[in-house]
Amino acid sequence: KKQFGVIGLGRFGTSVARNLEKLGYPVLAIDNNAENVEQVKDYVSFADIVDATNPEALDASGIKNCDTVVVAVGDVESSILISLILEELGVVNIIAKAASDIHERVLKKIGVKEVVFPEADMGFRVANKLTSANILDYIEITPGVDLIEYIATKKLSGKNLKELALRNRFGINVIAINKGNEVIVSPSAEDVIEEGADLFIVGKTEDIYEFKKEFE
Amino acid sequence: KKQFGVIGLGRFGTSVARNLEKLGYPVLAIDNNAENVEQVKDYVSFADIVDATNPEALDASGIKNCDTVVVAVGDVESSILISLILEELGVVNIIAKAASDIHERVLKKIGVKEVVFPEADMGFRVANKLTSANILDYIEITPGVDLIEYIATKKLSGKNLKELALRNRFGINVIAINKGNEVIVSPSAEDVIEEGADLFIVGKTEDIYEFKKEFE
Ligand SMILES: Nc1ncnc2c1ncn2[C@@H]1O[C@H](COP(=O)(O)OP(=O)(O)OP(=O)(O)O)[C@@H](O)[C@H]1O
Ligand SMILES: Nc1ncnc2c1ncn2[C@@H]1O[C@H](COP(=O)(O)OP(=O)(O)OP(=O)(O)O)[C@@H](O)[C@H]1O
Repeated sequence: KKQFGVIGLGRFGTSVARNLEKLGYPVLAIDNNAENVEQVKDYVSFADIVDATNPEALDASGIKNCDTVVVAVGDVESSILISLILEELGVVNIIAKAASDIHERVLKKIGVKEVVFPEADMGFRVANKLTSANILDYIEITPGVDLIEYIATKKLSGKNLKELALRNRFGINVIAINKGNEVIVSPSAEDVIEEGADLFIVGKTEDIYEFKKEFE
Repeated sequence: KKQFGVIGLGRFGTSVARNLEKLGYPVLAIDNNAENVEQVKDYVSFADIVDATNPEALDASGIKNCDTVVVAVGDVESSILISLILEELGVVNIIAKAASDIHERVLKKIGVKEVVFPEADMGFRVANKLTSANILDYIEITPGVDLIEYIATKKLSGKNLKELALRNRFGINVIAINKGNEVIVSPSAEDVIEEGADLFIVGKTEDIYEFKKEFE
């Protein structure tokens, strides 16, 4: 079985460690703060108080036996230093969170495979949700293609997907409908939309924009 | 035009404020730390140094003229106090970030409309990405229904969507294919899948699990 390491047990690191264990994978969780280790030790396979910016201490922790290590430390300098030490210990798969574009660029230069921005991602989603009356959620799934959760307006109500022809008219795809009591995944052409139903719609950013304008 | 308030200009609050302005909506950005206000003031309509836990100071800031206010303060006690003051000032639409379930429960009791967990959300996504070789991203779009970005394996290669009949066999829907040079949204039945292509697949959690098992 693959083993994972998580360094930094703040909100993000703790969530990664606990979710990995829930999925059945053993985790070595490290933090330089005893209290944070204490809070996590009952949910992970191994937990250890280590200052990860100290190369000997990190080496002695056994982190290099992990296939993948997540660096979840907020302080930019520490995060960069820890990623560098991991690279020198021979850890191939390193994922790190970053607080800015410049932080990401340095991490990538060191050899970090993937960089995530938990706060910026959520900031984008919240701003898009707030500025459109009918949008409950707005997720960029790949650059230029978005998934929105859209509350069906009166203009959409009482028609089925065939009549609405959203794919032909706008290039967008209704991939699921939440009718309150049940969620229909891959709705068929005959499925009728009621006002207030939750529609999950995927499309190119500009196509979603046209759709919103038409039915708002 | 709707006006928005953002209290707390850390990574999350700054991202919300800047994205709202990019979408064309004026923002009043508040923080008790002058440096954080300084960093944001060129990107927002209004910026002010205010201790938001002080009711008179918050009232004088003009935040109650905002239709929606986002509370992006990390300290749990401050976040709760600020949300309470906003509620008493008559702000109806309050969105707040939370660090734990208990924090969320208190905010909801006070009247906060929506609570987000930037770090926990990303923790879930990263853990799911890391534990499946072919999954590049894993987003829960609504409880029980997920969207995954999946690298097409050899077993899927050379066949079109009609032949694969993924909808009939597993109840899942390929909603987009990224072939590297272009992204096809709402692929047709004749679209052929090549090994290594990025597939965006939506389905119920258990159906995605069955699909992964079959094609891994
Ligand atoms: N040198 C280090 N070695 C090990 N752990 C560290 C080190 N420096 C910081 N940490 C730990 O990393 C964790 C996350 O850091 P911090 O709280 O500063 O960031 P954050 O970005 O606010 O975290 P989050 O948003 O995930 O809650 C903390 O638990 C902290 O104790
Ligand atoms: N009473 C207050 N009034 C106004 N702003 C405040 C108050 N208390 C804290 N803040 C600001 O809220 C912002 C976010 O708080 P903090 O950095 O503690 O949380 P965080 O969860 O680590 O943030 P993020 O993850 O978004 O970077 C900071 O810029 C801080 O100055």
